[in-house]
Amino acid sequence: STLVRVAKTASTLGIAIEGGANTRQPLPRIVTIQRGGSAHNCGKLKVGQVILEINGISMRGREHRDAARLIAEAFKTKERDYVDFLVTELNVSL
Amino acid sequence: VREKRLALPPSEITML
Repeated sequence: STLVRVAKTASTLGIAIEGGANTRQPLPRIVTIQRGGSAHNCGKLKVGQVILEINGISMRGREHRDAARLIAEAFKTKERDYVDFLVTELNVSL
Repeated sequence: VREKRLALPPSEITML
């Protein structure tokens, strides 16, 4: 796994995620990276990567909406000007 | 394991 620090350089994070607990894709996976978003500007996140942790918080066992809300809140918060993604290239199945 | 997984519903997609 790889720790990727995404700086909040744009108004949007700019990724689309698929997956979550009780679905075919047990952990959230990046399916789109939007041009001009913070993730695209960072250049280290890739389509297909599976998100294991956000700011040290595990995505394991979280339903899709819970995981999406957590990522959105991590990007919205003013406490930090970055979001830490722990990602892996492997399709981690539980 | 694969059959069990395929029996699960596909996930929705959220843009962030």
